[in-house]
Amino acid sequence: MPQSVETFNYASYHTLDEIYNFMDLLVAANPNLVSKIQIGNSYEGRPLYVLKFSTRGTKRPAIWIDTGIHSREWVTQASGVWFAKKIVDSYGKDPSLTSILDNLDIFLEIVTNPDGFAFTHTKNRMWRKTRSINSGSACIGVDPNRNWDAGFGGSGASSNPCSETYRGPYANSEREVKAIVDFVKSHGNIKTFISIHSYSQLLLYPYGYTKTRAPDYQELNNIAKAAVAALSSLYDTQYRYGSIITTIYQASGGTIDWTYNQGIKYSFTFELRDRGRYGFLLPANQIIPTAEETWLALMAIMEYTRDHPY
Amino acid sequence: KETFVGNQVLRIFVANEADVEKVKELEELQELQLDFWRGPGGQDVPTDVRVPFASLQAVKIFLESSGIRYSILIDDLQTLVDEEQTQMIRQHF
Repeated sequence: MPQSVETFNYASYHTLDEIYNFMDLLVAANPNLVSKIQIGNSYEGRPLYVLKFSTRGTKRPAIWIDTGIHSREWVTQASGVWFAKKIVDSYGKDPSLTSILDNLDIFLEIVTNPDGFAFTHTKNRMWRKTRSINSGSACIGVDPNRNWDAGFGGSGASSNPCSETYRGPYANSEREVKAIVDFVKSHGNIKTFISIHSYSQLLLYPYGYTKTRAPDYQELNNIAKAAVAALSSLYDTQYRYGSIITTIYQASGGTIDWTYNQGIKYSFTFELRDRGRYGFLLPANQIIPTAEETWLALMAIMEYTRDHPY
Repeated sequence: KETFVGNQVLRIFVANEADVEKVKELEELQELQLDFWRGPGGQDVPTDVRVPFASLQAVKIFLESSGIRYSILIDDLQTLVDEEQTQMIRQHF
């Protein structure tokens, strides 16, 4: 187990216990800035933790970031850990991040699908879904990125429990999804929602379930363009951006389609690097470069949120 | 513990909508136990699919007979998994 956030190895992949221990260390080291909230439990009973970075008050306008909803996308959880440390290191030093946190809270869910993540470490490195049992099928799990109440059951998701894109029996059937839905609704003041996946090197905005353009299409496109430019400035990693359906493929029941329809205008989903050479087995020496470049894009989106309240 | 010995990840390049439909047909064949890492989408984004060793011949013949171009992205997935595991253990010590 890590002994402190300073000696924690950010350039290695870690187990669920190690990441949860890291969260406790981070909270203990920064009690006035970071707190840990449990928003629910997973199907197998693991706690679903969110780190809250806040300088004051409750239910202030907020930014949500989640990593690891697809458990095998290990570079996302690893990047989430790095982001958490970056936030505490930057507050009070980086004027831009400081002003963001003086105006907004940040919520960060590092392991959004803990059952799946534990399973990738113990039984099947390529596990993507949740671990819920499907009645009447021998196949386990639901794709949590097809389980949201936005075009649920439409094209781009499977009704077959054995498929990697199985949508589940009904919207929000997965506890991991429902926990976020409940949190977002009860909070009521989330302005930006960023869900982080890998790989493919994309920054996407709604919609995925319909070809209809989002009402804020032009603004979202402009933000994505600026964020991708910021990201590419560090290591020249090439990203594409656009709506989900026009940039990659049709997908119904996706996270950010739901958040956008809830009124969270700045809804984005990332597909982090690896240029497609290693798939979900991105070498650990690329964790920090990936996190560093992604951070620049996150900052661009967070700065825009700060400067363009709605 | 599930292993991926002999599993390959193929990158499929579609040239037109007909190719996309062919690849979607492939996706429907549950007995092949394919794991689509990306796609099948449009012509701009290649499709990446993990193919178990037992299905490799069938998939490659399907693609070649359909005139769909592909390359091998990962030759043996288990080798990469083993490398990752070794690296994690080394880092932890």
